[in-house]
Amino acid sequence: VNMQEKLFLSSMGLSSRPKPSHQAPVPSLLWKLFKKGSKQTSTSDTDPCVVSEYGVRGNIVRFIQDQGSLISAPAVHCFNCVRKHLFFNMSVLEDVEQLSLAQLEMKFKQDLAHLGPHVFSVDLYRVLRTTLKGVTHESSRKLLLSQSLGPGAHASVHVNLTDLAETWRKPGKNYGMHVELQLKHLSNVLQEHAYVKNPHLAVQIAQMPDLYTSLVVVSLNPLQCRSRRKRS
Amino acid sequence: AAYYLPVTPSNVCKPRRLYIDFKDVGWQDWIIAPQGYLANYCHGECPFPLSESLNGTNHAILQTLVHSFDPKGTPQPCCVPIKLSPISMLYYDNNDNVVLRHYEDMVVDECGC
Repeated sequence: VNMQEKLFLSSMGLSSRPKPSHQAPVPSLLWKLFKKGSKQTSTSDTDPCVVSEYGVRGNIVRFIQDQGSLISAPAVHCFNCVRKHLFFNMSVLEDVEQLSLAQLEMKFKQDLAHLGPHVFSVDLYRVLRTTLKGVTHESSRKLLLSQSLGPGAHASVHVNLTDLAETWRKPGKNYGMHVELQLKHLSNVLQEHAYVKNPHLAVQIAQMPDLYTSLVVVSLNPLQCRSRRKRS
Repeated sequence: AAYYLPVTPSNVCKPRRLYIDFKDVGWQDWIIAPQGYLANYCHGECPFPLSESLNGTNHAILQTLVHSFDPKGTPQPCCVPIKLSPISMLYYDNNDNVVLRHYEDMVVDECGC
């Protein structure tokens, strides 16, 4: 029975029974896709190997957990900011899988209305190489995205990282990313695009919104998803 | 002369109900949904003559004919799935990621000879 189970799991793309350490909440989008997939039948006109929500081919959708952590001083030299290392383990994809989409979602726990007269900038960097402890990160990273968010803005940011995630699949090539949140005074942003150094900001760092990040990865296993051919 | 086996409606080739409960195979710890599914299976005889309801292939009709001449040397055609449908599964992997996966050919909808 064990051998049969192993063979069956292998055909399902699993080396053995997964042993999750904790049961993370299921993202609402995955529930939605699951319910939609359950309704489809073999006679359905919709191609089950297309994830229409993203407009790409695929039969596997993963919400990959961020395994990074906050970067603490002295590595952080920015004023009134929070820097976090993001790391998504792309080795969970099998070699045979074709990556169709990797989309980073950055979600803020709080409503951004609490920012008052402030905005904060979100800078996303690709980490190019590892650095020694205590060395600044500036020379070993490349800016991917810079965006300002103020009160009333959407509490989430989406970034297409498909090409970058493809490079992360090669062993030893995934150094992750850095995300930097910096609080700025709205009036100063409008006038000179610079943050104010005033004593209140030390308190305001506590207002920095909590950030949750996840990577949605859509891939196609061509062995498990044959293209539909209509009989002539 | 052909040798006819008496075939009752209950033992002709058709889908039989098989519910797979993931608890029964000890997979409830990592599969989020569904808790199980109606997999079904095909079972039954493909008697001569093959009626339309048995979804016989041309090959099965010929094999049935040969079987009628030589029952010991050539078996009756097999009862097999001819139409299957997919299911979707939500599960946790070893990294606690939530995965939605689509699997083809998991539910037997129709059987044939």
